[in-house]
Amino acid sequence: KTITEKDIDSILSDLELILLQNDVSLKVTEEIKEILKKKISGKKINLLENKRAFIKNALKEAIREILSSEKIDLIERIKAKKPFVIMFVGFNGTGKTTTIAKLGNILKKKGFSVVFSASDTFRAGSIEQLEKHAQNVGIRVIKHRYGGDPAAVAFDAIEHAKARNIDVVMIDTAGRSEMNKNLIEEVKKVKRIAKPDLTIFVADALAGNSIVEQAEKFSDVGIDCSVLTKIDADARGGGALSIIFVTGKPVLYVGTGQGYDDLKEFDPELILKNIF
Amino acid sequence: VLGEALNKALKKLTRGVVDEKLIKEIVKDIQRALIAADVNIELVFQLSKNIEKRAFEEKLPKGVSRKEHIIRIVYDELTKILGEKHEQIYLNPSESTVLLMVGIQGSGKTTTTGKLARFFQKRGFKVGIVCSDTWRPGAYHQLQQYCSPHNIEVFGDPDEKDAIKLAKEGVKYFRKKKYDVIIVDTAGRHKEEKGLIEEMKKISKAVNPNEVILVIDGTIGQQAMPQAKAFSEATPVGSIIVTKLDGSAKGGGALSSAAMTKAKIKFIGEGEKIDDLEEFDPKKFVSRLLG
Ligand SMILES: Nc1nc2c(ncn2[C@@H]2O[C@H](COP(=O)(O)OP(=O)(O)OP(=O)(O)O)[C@@H](O)[C@H]2O)c(=O)[nH]1
Ligand SMILES: Nc1nc2c(ncn2[C@@H]2O[C@H](COP(=O)(O)OP(=O)(O)OP(=O)(O)O)[C@@H](O)[C@H]2O)c(=O)[nH]1
Ligand SMILES: [Mg+2]
Ligand SMILES: [Mg+2]
Repeated sequence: KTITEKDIDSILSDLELILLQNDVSLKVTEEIKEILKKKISGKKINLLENKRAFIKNALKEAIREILSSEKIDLIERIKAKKPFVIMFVGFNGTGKTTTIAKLGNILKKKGFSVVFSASDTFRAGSIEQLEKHAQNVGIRVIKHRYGGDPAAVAFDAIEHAKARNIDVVMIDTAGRSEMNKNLIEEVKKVKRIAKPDLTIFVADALAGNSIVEQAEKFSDVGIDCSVLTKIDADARGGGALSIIFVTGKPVLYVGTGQGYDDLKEFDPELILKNIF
Repeated sequence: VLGEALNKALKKLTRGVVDEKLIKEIVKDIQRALIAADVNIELVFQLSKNIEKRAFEEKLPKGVSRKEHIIRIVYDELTKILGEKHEQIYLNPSESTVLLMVGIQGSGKTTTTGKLARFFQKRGFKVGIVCSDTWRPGAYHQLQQYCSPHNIEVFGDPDEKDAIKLAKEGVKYFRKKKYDVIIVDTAGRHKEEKGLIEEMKKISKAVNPNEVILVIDGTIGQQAMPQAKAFSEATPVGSIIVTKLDGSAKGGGALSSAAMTKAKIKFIGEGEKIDDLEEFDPKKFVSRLLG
């Protein structure tokens, strides 16, 4: 028997709903549906096979493929360059500062020396917050005053790292709206000066459709990978699919809580388990 | 008997005049708009069922197109959830009004606490803020730095580990000073963190707020409704403030939360500055939601 477009439409309509309920954005859900249609419509399956099972499995494999594309070996990259500069960017309140503390903690445990750059010179209490986290994990913070130039702090932190033979510099930036052109320009400037080896986009797993707009606008800044936080809040993780689909870059870690050990390597099966 | 047959025929006739295909198409478009705006999927289906039913059954008013009529129905169905106009936070005239800010990590509680305090201060009220967040590093400093330029007093103690004790002491402190409004900021939490949900219950029991305000991130997706449900079951939510609507998000999660908790959205946040707080306007919100 043949899989027709009509079959795909009717069977995908309820699978589509499951994707949406798992916080995959509407735009990405529809694009995946189109990709799947092109791939399997007209395909012949034997008379004993179940059409629904075939289509469902094709969707699962298509999603697995998207989620598993390109991996980044962070440790290998860090070993290859000194100081290795990592910059964190993203929307307000997504967990950038906390993620820096967690990743700094992980790298320190693996034997690397780390320094933080307090390049959020805007938000109230941002420097104290980073400093307290740094104190808890035993990492030094390079900071200026509030209102200072974020790029200048990053420059200072990198110079400090070069002088002290430090392995990794992690740059914290202020949260910003993807719709604010001036703020996007500001973070592009920080990137021009700091020339990071890795730029990480931090997003909230609880976010819905706006995660696509965030991913697109921050992608414009130039990102190498993403971290999806607050997965522990019963978030289904569909945002990971949207981000990877839109940016073409992998999700490196997921945030699974507020403790320093709550950063786990991204596992596509986690998302697939929720959806299927 | 003749009357009944005629009635049936008339019904069929009017049904025939109604463009079923067009109505279904328009409702499908509205469904997509609501889903793209982050409205809870179950709520979208409930709403579109009501909208479609009314579109078929209600008589098309003179001079109004089918599409305009359906849009009016959509507005009507949404304002049933959101209310017709802006609703105030009620202030007790005879004693301090205590407001308790709760919500998920990073939703904007601390920033909104400052904004709300400033809102009341501008209107001539004496406002005090209590920082009872004992978890987040720099929480007290954040409030202190944000509010001190406006001479809004913040009560807190970065070394205190007991959030309930801190909230109690802070409220007592401002009650003694006969402040009009006391706003208590709390640590972020979500429904899976049972210990923190329990802490929130205890804080609420200790300070007995006039209103529990749920601060919702404008970007929140399908988890808005289940989270709002859990918060409301722990501490009945009196009102909602939606933040970050200066991003690309349409705020459908907040609408879903309002539907679940029966609480009204009273303010929206459209920026990080202390004046970026606006009184909620249902019509504006719905038109933005529908794009
Ligand atoms: N439950 C949970 N909370 C998290 C996670 N990651 C961060 N948080 C919390 O989310 C809140 C915001 O985190 P921050 O690190 O301040 O976020 P940010 O992106 O730096 O915020 P801005 O700099 O203001 O834009 C804090 O309360 C964190 O503890 C996570 O994976 N799970
Ligand atoms: N763009 C924008 N950012 C906002 C708005 N409201 C708050 N923020 C930002 O969102 C981030 C988080 O705000 P907080 O007030 O720290 O959030 P919180 O709920 O207190 O966070 P926790 O205490 O960690 O749970 C900060 O960067 C704020 O400046 C808003 O309306 N628009
Ligand atoms: Mg931060
Ligand atoms: Mg806070």
